[in-house]
Amino acid sequence: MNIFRLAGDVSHLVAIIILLLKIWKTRSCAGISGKSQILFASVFVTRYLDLFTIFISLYNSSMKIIYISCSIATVYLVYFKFKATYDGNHDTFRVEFLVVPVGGLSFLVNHDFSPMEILWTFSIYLESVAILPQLFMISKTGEAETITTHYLFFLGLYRGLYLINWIWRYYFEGFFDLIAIVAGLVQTVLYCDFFYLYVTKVLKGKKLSLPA
Amino acid sequence: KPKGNNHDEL
Repeated sequence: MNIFRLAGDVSHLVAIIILLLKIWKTRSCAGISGKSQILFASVFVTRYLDLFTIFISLYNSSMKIIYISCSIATVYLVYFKFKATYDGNHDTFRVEFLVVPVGGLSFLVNHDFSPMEILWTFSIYLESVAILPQLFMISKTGEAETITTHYLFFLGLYRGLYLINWIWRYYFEGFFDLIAIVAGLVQTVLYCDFFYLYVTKVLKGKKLSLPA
Repeated sequence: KPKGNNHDEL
């Protein structure tokens, strides 16, 4: 464990909590892509199946339980409890265009052709594109609530910090996982446009609206 | 190259 990975996990946890609180407090999931939330929930479920087979540490197991429960709770709030506020007309990204290629790729490019490893690989590839429905929805509505932009900031930051963690681990431990690194790069690059808008607009107190 | 299934990261 190193500071960048810990900071990444904290940033990820903050993002998940921000979103959950936003929906719960405002009793509304306006501007939130339910499709992205479903993708994130499946990312966690497919990646953390080892929760029942391998014990790494209390931290590792508890974070996995928190991520899985919060992401499923968020999907529940969006599609059931606050369904009336779900903006389905703008949440129209065709997720099958993500899931099918990602599913195929995880069978072709993986570290080990075993069920657990293929599910882990699927989860890694899926996470790298899971935010696309959310970014697509923002481009369609042309704006995002400020709290939503903070959610996206911490969510994008987390994998960026993991990239630094992987540089650290390669340098000090000689460890590297090319699948996670390439997917993490793609994932972080997808946020670049948003990061630019976040820094130049939201941090200056303006609302995030597109076109920029 | 890490053996497949020893993923210790979240």
